[in-house]
Order: sequence, then structure tokens, then C-alpha cells
Amino acid sequence: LERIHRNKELALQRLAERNV
Amino acid sequence: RKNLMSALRVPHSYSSAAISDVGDYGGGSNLPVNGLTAHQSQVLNLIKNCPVPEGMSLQELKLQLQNMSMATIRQAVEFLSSEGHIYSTVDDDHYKSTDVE
Repeated sequence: LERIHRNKELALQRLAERNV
Repeated sequence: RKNLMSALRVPHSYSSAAISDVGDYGGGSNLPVNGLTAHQSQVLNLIKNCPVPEGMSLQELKLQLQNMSMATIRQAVEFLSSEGHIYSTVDDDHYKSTDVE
């Protein structure tokens, strides 16, 4: 579960970087 | 003449309504908007609409997208996850959407 949460955080971060 | 003008106006208001619809991120549209290929947005839509908490498996995607090869699906999934649209959950075969446009 921890891993899933971290993956989601990473994905959101990546998405945010793309949108900058 | 007046009738003609009012008749012409209808499709106008129609199209502007359609344009504003695209902007409201309803999630229901399957238009390839944010620079994704048709394959990629198809895969993304399926993952988005998957109700299972652990996300969608590549096998399920393959079943739903019979016109796509496993390699194509895998490629789309890799692209989507590198862009941050989806992320892997229980293992590298299960993906969920970040649900952000």
C-alpha cells in the first residue's frame, strides 16, 4: 500500500512537471 | 429573412456549447486532447473508468482492446506512466489513473 501511494505521488509529480 | 437568420444562429450556439464542454474536464469525453495518440487515450480512458481499487491489469486492457497488440498496449502504458497520467499499483501489470488532466 505504501508503494502504491508513493507511485501515485510520483505520477502526480511527473504530471505537474509536464504541465509547467 | 428573419427566419433564416434565427435558423443560422442555432448551430452557432450549439458549437460554442460544445467547445465549453471540452474545457470542463468531465472525464466522459474520449477525444484525444492532451497530445496523446488514439491508442494512448483509449488505454487511458479504460484505466480511468476501471472501478477496481488495484487498477486495471494489462491482461484486462488486452481483452478490451482486441484491435491492439500487447506490445502496443505496453508501449501506451509506459508512455502514460512516464507522463504521470497513470501509475502502477500492486505490481507492474496493474495501473490506475491519477485522474488529473
